Amino acid sequence: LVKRDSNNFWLYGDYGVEVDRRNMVQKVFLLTNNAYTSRGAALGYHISTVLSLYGRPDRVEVGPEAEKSVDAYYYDSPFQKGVSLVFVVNHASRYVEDVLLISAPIQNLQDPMARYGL
Amino acid sequence: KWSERDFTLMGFSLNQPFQA
Repeated sequence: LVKRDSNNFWLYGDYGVEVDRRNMVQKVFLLTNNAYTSRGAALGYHISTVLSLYGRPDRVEVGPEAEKSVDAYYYDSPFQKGVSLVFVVNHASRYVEDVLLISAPIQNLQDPMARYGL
Repeated sequence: KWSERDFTLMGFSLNQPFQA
C-alpha cells in the first residue's frame, strides 16, 4: 500500500489500483505482462494487436518523437463520462509500455511513474 | 460494439467502491 496525498495505491504483483478518500476506485493499471485487458491485450504487445482487438481509438496523444517518448491511445467509455482505457505505446518500437483505466487525465504521460500518479 | 466489461481492468470498474 502506497499513500499519495489523500489517495491510496494498492500495488499487487501484476497490477495497481488507485483508491480515493471515499474508497472509490479512480485508476487501475497493469504492471506485468501476466495481466490482461478484458479483450486479451497485455504489456509488450504491438499496437497493431491492440488496434485489431479494439479498433480505431477515439484519440491519440503523440509524444515528442524522441527515442524513448511514448504515445497514448485513448478508448473512451460510452457508459461512464470521463472514463478511458489507455494504451501507452513506445513511439519508436510501437510496443505497449502501459495499460491504464483512468477517470482523470494523465498528468505527465512521458514520465513512467507520474503516469500512474505515483 | 462496446460492453461495460471493456471498460474494466482486472475486474475493477472506476467510481465503484474498492474491495481488496
